[in-house]
Amino acid sequence: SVARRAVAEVAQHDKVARPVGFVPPPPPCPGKIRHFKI
Amino acid sequence: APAAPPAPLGCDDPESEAAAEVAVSYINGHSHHGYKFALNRIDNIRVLPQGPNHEIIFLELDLLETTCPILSPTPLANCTVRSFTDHAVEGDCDVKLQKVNGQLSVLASKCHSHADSAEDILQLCPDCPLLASWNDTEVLATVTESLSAYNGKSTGAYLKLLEIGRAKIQYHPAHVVFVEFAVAATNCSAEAANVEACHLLPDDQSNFGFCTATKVIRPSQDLEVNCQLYGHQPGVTYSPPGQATS
Repeated sequence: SVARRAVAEVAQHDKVARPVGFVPPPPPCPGKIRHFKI
Repeated sequence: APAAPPAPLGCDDPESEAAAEVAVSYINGHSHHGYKFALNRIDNIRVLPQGPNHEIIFLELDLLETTCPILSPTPLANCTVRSFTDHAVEGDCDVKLQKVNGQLSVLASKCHSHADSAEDILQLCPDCPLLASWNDTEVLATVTESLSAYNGKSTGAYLKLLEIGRAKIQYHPAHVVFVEFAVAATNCSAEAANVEACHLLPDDQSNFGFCTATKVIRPSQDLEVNCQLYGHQPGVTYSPPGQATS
């Protein structure tokens, strides 16, 4: 439930602050998959 | 006012990738079995500042098995990651590094490896051979027969088995056993009569090698063996007379 609340807060804050055309930055982790995911 | 703490490192940041490269090099350098592993993804990174120019870095890495045996002199950058349908093996590693004055070094690492599920592979490729156990009867028989066939035809040193790296068995449309195994040269010639008395030569990369063999059991019997000896010796290919060449 802690995780769920944190996500909701970020989403709400993001919704208020986001200007038109804003692209949210990619999550810092995990990183990109170089080959394929098992 | 105190300076704001630096933004946390992202997994794809150049600093994270540099740390991961050092970690993967350390992991491969300290492994003596199986194959070299390549970085697939940085799962997580945490940095704990310790003081001026000193950090402790915790990395969680997702690695994939390559086709390069661990004893192979081929640099990791030139190694091919095994495909998904080759029944890929993944390595999950936790690595602790330190960065002192910009210099990275590994303090500790812990890895676990596991193969992809057979069900996932069969969904994509119903006839693909699947990884078999090292102590499977057919696998052991194929390795023994292959090495014996190679030694019986070779004019070089008598080779002894170091370890079986991989084995796969396919049942349809043909019954085929694929094996890969590491070998080492002994002080005997391949024609030696009493091979029990043969001893491995001192550790030197040129005394190691790697063999792949394919044994078709059904519909017809066939055996193909390829061995490559590292170091100064060129690659050697062997197939029993009257059977497939490569």
